[in-house]
Amino acid sequence: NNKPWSREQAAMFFSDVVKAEPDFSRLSQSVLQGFTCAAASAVGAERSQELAKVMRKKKVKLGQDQLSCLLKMVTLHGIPKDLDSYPQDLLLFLSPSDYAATGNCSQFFINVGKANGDVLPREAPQRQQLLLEALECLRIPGTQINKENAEVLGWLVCDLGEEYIRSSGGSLLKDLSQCGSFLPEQEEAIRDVLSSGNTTFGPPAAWSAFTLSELSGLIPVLGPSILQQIPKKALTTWLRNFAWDSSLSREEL
Amino acid sequence: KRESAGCPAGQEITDEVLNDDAMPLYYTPEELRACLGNSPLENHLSQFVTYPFTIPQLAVIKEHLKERYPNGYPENVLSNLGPFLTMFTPEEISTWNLSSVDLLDAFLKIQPQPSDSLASAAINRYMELGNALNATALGAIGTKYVCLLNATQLEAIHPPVLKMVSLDPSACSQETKNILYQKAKEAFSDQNHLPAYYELILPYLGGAPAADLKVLSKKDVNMNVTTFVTLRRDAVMPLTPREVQGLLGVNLPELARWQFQTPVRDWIVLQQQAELDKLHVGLTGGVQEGYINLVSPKFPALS
Repeated sequence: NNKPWSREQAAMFFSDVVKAEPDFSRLSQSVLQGFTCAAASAVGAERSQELAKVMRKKKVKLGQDQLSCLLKMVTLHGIPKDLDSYPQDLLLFLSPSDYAATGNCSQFFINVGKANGDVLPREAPQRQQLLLEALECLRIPGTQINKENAEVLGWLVCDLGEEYIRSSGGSLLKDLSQCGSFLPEQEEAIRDVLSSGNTTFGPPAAWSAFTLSELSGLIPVLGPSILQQIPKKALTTWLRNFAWDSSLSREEL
Repeated sequence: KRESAGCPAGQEITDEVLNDDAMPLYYTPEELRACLGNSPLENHLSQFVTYPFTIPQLAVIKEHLKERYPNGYPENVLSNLGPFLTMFTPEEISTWNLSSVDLLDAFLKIQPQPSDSLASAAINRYMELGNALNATALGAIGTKYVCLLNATQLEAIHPPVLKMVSLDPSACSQETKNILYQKAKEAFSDQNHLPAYYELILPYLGGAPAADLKVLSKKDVNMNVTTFVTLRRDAVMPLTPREVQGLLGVNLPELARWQFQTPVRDWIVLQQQAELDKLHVGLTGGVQEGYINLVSPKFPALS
């Protein structure tokens, strides 16, 4: 219980040890992350709810299959009315109507925006569905999103189309820089917004090494035309200080 | 000496230059060629390879290393090649002295990771030199390269080795999956607790025959539908609706979303609709009562 396990290792404990544990809260985060669907039946529906609540308290990170299975166990006898007591990431597999007994749609999306969107693969239909419902809930009629709404959307901004990126100017950039990857048309829109200079970062010719570090998540998107405008000193200083332990590939560097 | 002679004054590549994060990047290929001469490159290789050199600069460095080690690269160079690796061919690698498992491990872990053709050349060379696919070697090969192993190499794996590595052969050929499944089944056969056995065998299930799936269907394993659709087609077809229900457990309702895709579709059309209805998940397209499926005999084409 006091050792750091990998998820695969921890899965082994769910065969016998975990299901027999009367008090799940005695189990460590590292052990609980091993939850498997194969062990779910042994744990049972009621105890699964208990287990899920403990997982929220202990901030246990689960993968897509684990979450989807845990949700099935938790909702076996209907959707609980206290969804806020369950791991936030479970909400990624629900809709605002499932959350109605717990809270309104904006509360739902405040939680969804803070959940770990990486759990859902880029092509998962749930992502697009959540985004559409979020835009409807936040009453965003056109394609312009302000900073406050961008903050609520959280990781969902990563799925916004190019038209939203263009219309929202700089207000999405901070959130977009947290996304791991972009579609080609999103990249182009980001480049257009950045090179317009109408952002808090100003035109690329005025950027400093600090600006580049703030934009680091967007650096691979910049492209030669923007890179050439950045003052050489800013770029080399950034390259020396940040490229060293950067996750960028050789080609991107 | 000859090379150093062409190096512009003050540009010699010394310890100090090699320690400066980005400095050698600004040398032209010609300057690099002239200034690498007697540089203490080997002492800084692991750091040096992280610089984003251009292809012509990399070519100069490769040439420099080749001149320095005409009889083959020593271990500390082979395991620290980094991006220089892209400059080598599989033919060159097939002559290297990859004589230890640690060296194979270090080679396959080079960042960015070797391409399939380079990794394959290294694995073949390692085995050609009489080395075994033990846990360290298989761990180094890992999921990324396991599909490159041929049937002979796979058969040489001693099953207990699979207990010490984490592999996912789902992207491999059917033959590879079949061989690895049998090895894994043998390796984990001493695991008495079912959920644990299931978790261990899960990555290998793409090679499981129908008989083994039928056994699993009685064990409450709650198989994911995404796993189910990657099972062997010939292993899925003989399963009854009850057995599929047993395999999928709480995940059974998700099968409806997959019912128009193979192999689920192919399986549905072989089942009695009345039996599918008993699953209560809305599967349609089974054989209606009073109908039977006739399999047309296939005759050899007339010459």
